[in-house]
Amino acid sequence: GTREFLTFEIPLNDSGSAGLGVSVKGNRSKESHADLGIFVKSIITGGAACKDGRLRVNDKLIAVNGESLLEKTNQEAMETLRKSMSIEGNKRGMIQLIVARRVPGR
Amino acid sequence: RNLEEDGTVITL
Repeated sequence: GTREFLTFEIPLNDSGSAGLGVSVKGNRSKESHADLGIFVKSIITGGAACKDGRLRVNDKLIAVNGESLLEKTNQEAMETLRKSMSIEGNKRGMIQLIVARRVPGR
Repeated sequence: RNLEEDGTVITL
């Protein structure tokens, strides 16, 4: 299969303090324990991402509000996500996410 | 697959 990159601008305003309504997890290599990035673990029903409807479980988070997560460790990436949701996200009333999604081959 | 969760989960 191949991988496609998608950019979503998800409005936060209607969900107020509930944020994006998504839980994300860190994945790593079983053998080397090298960090392999942050992935969507679940999309909370009724949350902003659910209403927006485009995000999928297991999408890999590439960037948030224009800040790349790729060169970061999973922990640094989580911190970046937390920070962008709290201050920047709410100030802008929306969060911009770039995700990578595996597209199954024919 | 050679992938496992590293145990950290946060809600956004």
